[in-house]
Amino acid sequence: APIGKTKLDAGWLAARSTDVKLTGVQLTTTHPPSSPPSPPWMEAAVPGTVLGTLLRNKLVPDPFYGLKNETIIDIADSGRDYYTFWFFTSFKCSPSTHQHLDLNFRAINYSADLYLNGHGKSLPKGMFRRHSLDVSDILNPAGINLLAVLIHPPDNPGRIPPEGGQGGDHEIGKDVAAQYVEGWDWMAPIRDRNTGIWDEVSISVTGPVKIIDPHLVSSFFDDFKRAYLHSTAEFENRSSWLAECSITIQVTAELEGSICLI
Amino acid sequence: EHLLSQDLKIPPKTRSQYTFPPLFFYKPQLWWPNGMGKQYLYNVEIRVDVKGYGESDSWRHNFGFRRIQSTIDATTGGRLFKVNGQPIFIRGGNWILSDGLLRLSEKRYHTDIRFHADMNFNMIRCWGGGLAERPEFYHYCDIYGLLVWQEFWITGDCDGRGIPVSNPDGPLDHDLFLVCARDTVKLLRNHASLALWVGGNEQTPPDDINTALKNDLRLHPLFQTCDKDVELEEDPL
Repeated sequence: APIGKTKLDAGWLAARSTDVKLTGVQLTTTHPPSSPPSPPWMEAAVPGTVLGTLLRNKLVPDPFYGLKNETIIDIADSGRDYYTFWFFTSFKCSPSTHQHLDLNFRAINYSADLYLNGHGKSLPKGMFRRHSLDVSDILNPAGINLLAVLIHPPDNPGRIPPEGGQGGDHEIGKDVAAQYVEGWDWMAPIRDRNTGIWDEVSISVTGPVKIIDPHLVSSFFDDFKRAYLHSTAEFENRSSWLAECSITIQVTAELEGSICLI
Repeated sequence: EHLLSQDLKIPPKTRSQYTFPPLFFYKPQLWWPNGMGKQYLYNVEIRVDVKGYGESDSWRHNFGFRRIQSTIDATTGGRLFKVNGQPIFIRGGNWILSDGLLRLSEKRYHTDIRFHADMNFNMIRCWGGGLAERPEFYHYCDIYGLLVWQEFWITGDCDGRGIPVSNPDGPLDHDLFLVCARDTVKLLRNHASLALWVGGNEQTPPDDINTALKNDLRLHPLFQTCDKDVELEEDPL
């Protein structure tokens, strides 16, 4: 498989958790949802939120127009399960022996239970954190991998007081999540509190050694005539043997036009 | 000068942190905020090849050489910014987020950020009740020269100064807050446009969180020296 990242941003399906009687293991082995989807499954917006998916399927009016937001049931009245949703997709990838495949979520709100080819894993809470899982050992040899993610809303979605107000009843402040979702003086409340896989999902193929979170810093001397680029990164050897590596940093600058200076 | 390779042996099943020897640049093209000059970006690529295997992984980023300083002015109590040693008059705008249903496409960010540059802004303040903005937001701020003031997820209203007063000690799980804060810093820290991390909106985070954030985000001693506007006798490198 080619080294690098592939976004998973198409072909997602979704269904309300209370409408699905199957488990994550069954969804990702014997009983995957059909495509095109049949109720209760629908096409999903990923990255996006539960409300974004419901709006895409015209199951709620557009909350941005008139007072339509008032006609969408708030999570405080519907209960958390109403906005707890399954998201499902499949992807092809056949890494070779010494290759590794990571499944990456750049942000999820608020926590999730993930199933891949019948193997389950919990993704911890927090709206602003990345999740990266080495799934090399649980890939499907046939190449088609089935992924189901059960997304749970924030733990403390709160209740909007009749008078509204800044941050509603402030319960959302108990979580590590965006607080505007309970409404503010300039903003109506968001009914699902932005529950969902709200940022990029990708798979990335690497060899035995992976580069993690490089940090680039510049320092200047002599009134900016002299500059240095300081670079630090983590390198993870996921093989079971000593990795003799050659690590390279290269800086190029696009001059005017398409001429590159190396 | 701008291509460097190093050998590194990494034991099985371990993570190694490695710092390259600094790369020297003579009179690099600097990155400037909107209205002060060009937003020059260099392509930085880091690659790892493994003996007996070949290319194992690679990473690339558009990097801008700039120095951003900010201090509190004793007279006015306001915060003064300097970029590359030049004082800058901040023309900033408030930012909550691009869409209430988080339909945050690259195209949308490009349009939003260019719009702010066209309005002659040179800073965008990401309010603490919204999001830690996404790499695509910062990428276009890098391109259009909009400095970013990024707040963490604390607001006066929800964290101890609202009506009713609630959550005076902030979120329930302080460790979770710091896990998210650290991961967010690692996600965004290489962007030229990132000018300032701020604890929250109209409220200081709880002491333990605030102390940890200040500690994690303090300037490395090496850069303390070159962060002053003084001519250095000898090169501390």
